Amino acid sequence: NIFGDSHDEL
Amino acid sequence: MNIFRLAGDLSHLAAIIILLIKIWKTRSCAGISGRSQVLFAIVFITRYLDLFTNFISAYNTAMKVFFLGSSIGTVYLMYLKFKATYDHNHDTFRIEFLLLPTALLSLVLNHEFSVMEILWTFSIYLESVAILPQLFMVSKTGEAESITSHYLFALGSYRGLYILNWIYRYYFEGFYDIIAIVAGCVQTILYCDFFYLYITKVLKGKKLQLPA
Repeated sequence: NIFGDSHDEL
Repeated sequence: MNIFRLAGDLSHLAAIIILLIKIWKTRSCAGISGRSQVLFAIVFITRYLDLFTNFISAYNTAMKVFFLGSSIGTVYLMYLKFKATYDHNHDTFRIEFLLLPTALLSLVLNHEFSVMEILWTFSIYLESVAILPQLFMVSKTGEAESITSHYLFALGSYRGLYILNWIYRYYFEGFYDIIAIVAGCVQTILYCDFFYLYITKVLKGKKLQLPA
């Protein structure tokens, strides 16, 4: 996404 | 999502709910470290900045909203509403000794030198040591209410369960995040002596007393 790769863990 | 991660998130949720119940029911935050709660609020704020830019699932968003709201709410309860019951004298751990090193480390050791990624990394590093003021306070007072020890047990277990989640994801998904794993192991190791006391004492109905 636009802010770099996402972290899917809480 | 796997059972270990779900159990970890639910344990984390339980810890926060136990803490809110303790403060709300006893109308007191005696024995709770406000400094640790401030650190947890910083952890969630810096980690969940992508709340609006990055939708993963309804579950993920709901949990982020709850964690943000409850951590900020707990700080409000401790420093404003039940301020009179806050034990300043025993909550003295210098949190700048936690904030500065973790901030510097996040600038040096990260996956990507971008604002969001550095804030996420800072949040991971900070969370691994955020419980220190609370553990320090328990060691200074020499004891903890049983509900506080249940809070700490649930909170410590959450990241321990996440370690099992990372093992699971490594073998079944080939996924691993070394920063989260190392910080998660440090975080869980910090609870070891408390886990020992909790299992040998609190589960036998005794009060959590640290050897003086």
